[in-house]
Amino acid sequence: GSDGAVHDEL
Amino acid sequence: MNIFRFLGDMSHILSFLLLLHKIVGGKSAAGISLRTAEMYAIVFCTRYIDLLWNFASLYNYLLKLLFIGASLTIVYFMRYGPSQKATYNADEDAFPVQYLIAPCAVLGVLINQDHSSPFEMVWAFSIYLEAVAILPQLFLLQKQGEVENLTSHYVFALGAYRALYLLNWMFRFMTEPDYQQRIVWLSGLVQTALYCDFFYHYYQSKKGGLNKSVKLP
Repeated sequence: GSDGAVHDEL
Repeated sequence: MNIFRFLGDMSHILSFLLLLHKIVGGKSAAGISLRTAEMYAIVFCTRYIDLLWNFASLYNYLLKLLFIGASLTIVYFMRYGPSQKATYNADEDAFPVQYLIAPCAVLGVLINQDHSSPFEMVWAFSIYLEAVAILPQLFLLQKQGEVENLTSHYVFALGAYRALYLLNWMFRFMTEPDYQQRIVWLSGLVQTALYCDFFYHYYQSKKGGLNKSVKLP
């Protein structure tokens, strides 16, 4: 996303 | 990883195990909404499509596979298992899901974390759809009035998973400076709120013992 983070939650 | 998120994931796994135990083990789909089951299958297949190019951790990877596998297994048995088809309350499982799926798709395209990325649109769609996917199941239970034990434990475990995720988000918001995720906050709140009425009746019924069935007004 724009925050640059991989979605790490399920 | 924090304790709330871990317990939330475990509660989510428990909800799948309870449902599989009833549908595959007990060969019964009575009181279970195929519409909700299908929406969860859509939710996990769309959200976890990034299995193919993202790797956050082994835990994350395996649970994604597990959630996709379990949700598809449930749909498969409800659609094609002879005894499951015979016990499924098709007439009462009548919530008009197109009114949930279409707005979620539009919202996913319009409101997401990064407009340039198709995956972010799909991901946001899955978050919105998950928030409301339980509605056909609650609608079916409401129609039937009395809820089987296993089904009530299943819905409770699913609600507990989302409530624990709310605590997880609060914890991460306080401990991780960059943690934002406004979309999930709002969707998670909506999703958990939908369970409040059920939680109340579950508590009222179960305080005398876990084997008392839940009656909905």
